[in-house]
Amino acid sequence: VPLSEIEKNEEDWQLAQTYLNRFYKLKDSSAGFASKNRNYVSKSSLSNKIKKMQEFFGLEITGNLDSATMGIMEKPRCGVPDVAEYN
Amino acid sequence: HFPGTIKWKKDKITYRILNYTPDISSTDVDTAIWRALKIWSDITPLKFTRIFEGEADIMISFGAREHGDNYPFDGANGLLAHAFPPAAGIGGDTHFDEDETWTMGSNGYNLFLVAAHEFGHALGLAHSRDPGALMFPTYTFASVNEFRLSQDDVSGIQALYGASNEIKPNPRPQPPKTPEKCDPYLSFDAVAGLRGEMLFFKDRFFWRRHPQMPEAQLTLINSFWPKIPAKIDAAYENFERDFLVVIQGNKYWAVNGYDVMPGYPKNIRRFGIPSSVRKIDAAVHIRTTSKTLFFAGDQYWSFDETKRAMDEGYPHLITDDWPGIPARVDAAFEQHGYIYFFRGPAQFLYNIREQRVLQIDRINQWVGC
Repeated sequence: VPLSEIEKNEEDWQLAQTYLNRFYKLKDSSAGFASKNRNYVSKSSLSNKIKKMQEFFGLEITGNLDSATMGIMEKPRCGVPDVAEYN
Repeated sequence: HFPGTIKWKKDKITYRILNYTPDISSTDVDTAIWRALKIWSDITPLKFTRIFEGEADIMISFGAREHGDNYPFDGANGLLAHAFPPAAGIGGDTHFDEDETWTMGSNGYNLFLVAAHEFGHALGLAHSRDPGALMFPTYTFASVNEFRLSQDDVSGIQALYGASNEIKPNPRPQPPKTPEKCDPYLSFDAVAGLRGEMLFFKDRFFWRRHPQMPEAQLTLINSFWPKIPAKIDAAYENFERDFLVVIQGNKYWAVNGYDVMPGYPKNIRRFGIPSSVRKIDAAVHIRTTSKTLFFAGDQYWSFDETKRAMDEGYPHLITDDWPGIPARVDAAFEQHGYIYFFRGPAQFLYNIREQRVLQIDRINQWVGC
């Protein structure tokens, strides 16, 4: 999504990042990425995880934080990840 | 399943309830846990035994925030519970978020429903993509007495442990199926617009479709509107008053966004429909005339929303007034001067002004197939 969109919805951004981090293993190759802001997550990584979540829930696969995607993220749910390797 | 198809290497599984929630009595917690395990033992060779001390395979507890497993809960709502896949130690253990309001009914999170889901994980099931499955990640209330595992749940657990080896006196009813968008025999129970989107109702579900999106999202009706029936007969959008009317049996509900409006359900007799009509098959609101048409059997009624009264001389036979439309219909909606009538797998595109059917298509295209 265009950065300005995300900045406009800072709260959505936070919720999405927490959600994707917990259920779609957000920390991946970009974790080794040297960046000033420890919380920095590459846009492409976020967009890919949003697509993974949209695909899981049968939503339109856009990679954007649209209302249907946010609607699912706001629903009460189980804490077990939807996609993850289990050790 | 989890990667590696993790499962218990035995059929006799022990469980232990370590503590209780103050929200409901300990007896109710015992009952909810027992029933939640039973839905899985009923359809597999698994046997669950409760123990009261020592290490059980499934250790059950209530805890808030950080509760000792490095997977903290998050306060009320959001995360409700979690469980670990089958393994020694923490494997199989099931934790419920104490910051939730636990209930045996619908005024809070129903402990039986959440426990049944979590025990699916404790037995080796991961999350399902089937919105009608118990193992779908998000919570939707369903009446506990009517609860049934979906075919997806049954297939998943029996792939791990096989089917129950007991001969049951009364064979179990078939698990409910989740509608398939490409099913050539698909039919709709109801169709309506809602604030620019389209809703296609089928059994406990509806497809939600945004005009610009080719895909349609399948969702449980009660996941959106917990207080209306799980399955409906007809629906229409009262565009002027910005609400969706859903009809089931001889009752109707007015829904504004996510909320069922106060004072509903009401009886369809209020529209002037005779009490002999037990079920409405389809309803459609025509904006240009502000009329709402109700179809039941081979007849239909016309209700004038402006006068708030049934038009004189109804019912009429459908075939008398709608040339080319079947004698009975499943669903209907109006858009840009056309009425789309649905009957079985076919839809009939009817031009109101020209008073004739222009086109007949299959209905699957509406839901992305």
